[in-house]
Amino acid sequence: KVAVEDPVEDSQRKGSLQMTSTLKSCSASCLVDMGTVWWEAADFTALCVVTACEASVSLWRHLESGHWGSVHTWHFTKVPVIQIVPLPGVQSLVCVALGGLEISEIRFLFYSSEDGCVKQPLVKTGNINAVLGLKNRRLVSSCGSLQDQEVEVLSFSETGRSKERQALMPPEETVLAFAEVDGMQEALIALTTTDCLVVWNLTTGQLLRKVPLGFSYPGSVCHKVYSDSGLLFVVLSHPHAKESNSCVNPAFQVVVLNPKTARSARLMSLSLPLGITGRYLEGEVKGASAAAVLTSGNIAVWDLFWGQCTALLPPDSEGSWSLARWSVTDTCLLAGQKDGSVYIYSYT
Amino acid sequence: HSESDLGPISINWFEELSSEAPL
Repeated sequence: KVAVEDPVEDSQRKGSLQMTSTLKSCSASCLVDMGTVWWEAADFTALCVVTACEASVSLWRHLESGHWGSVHTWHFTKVPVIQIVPLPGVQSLVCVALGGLEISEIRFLFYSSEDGCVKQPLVKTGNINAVLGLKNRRLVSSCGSLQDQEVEVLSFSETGRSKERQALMPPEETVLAFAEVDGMQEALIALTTTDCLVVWNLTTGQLLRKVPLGFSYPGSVCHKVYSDSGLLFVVLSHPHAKESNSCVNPAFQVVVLNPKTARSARLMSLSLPLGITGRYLEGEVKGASAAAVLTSGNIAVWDLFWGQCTALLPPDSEGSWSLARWSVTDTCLLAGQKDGSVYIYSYT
Repeated sequence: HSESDLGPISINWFEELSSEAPL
């Protein structure tokens, strides 16, 4: 059981990470991503863990014995897996992005009870810059760059069959990452390579606003956007920032944006925990919680409303952490190591 | 942040921008 220990700041909200179980995947290669998905089969319905290695994706179910058993594995011999694309609210279906340096394919993974085989149909191909699963079984992606860029929302059925494709008006800059807006189902945000925030109307495909943020960090990533009282609160990270001390190198930043006037301001920086040096490597934001793997090998968790680090997971004897993901239930944090070890922590 | 930093705030910004933006 680990928590932030800071005797000076007793008034801070402290969280707790309690390890509940572990699983070992990808014995032969490096763990590239992980996540959770509700899975319904003939004999069980359960929250399962998904692990991705370069050449395979596996679905794991927690057994009564306390161990994790492999339910299905999808193999990829031609193009390596880059990431799992979470699909909010979707059951029994996993989405993965494959490619070399950039994403070249997006595939859905499922099990067909008709013929008893796992399937991996192709959803999209091309030079894909960014992809995000949206609520109500939609997937947004951007292909190409600059003037040739195509931004598209794909609607799909419960079984993963594509139903409709809607084009969004492309911005003049290449999209780096998309983010949904909490509380506004029909709004979509993206951050571009020139650190512009772009706002779309998902229903009409209109490009509503382009707001230059003027950051000195190239290649920032937007994770999450909250809408409140006419303002947008955007959570950003800077994976390519130079390593320096924690005061000037926050893990996450929150920027407030007035979409009506296209003016923005920095609102809050989430600093590294006391005594921890380095910088943000990768992470995920879910609900009001942000988790990040730091170059020091730690995983740190922040409460976005309080703006404070609430828990810290030091590297264990087996090695440093390389991945941090929230489960779809919000209450669990998955901590992964390159050798394929996945540790499941309950976060309170 | 005061309203002067960010300019006048509109609760209905999404509808207003959607009515102004080209289709």
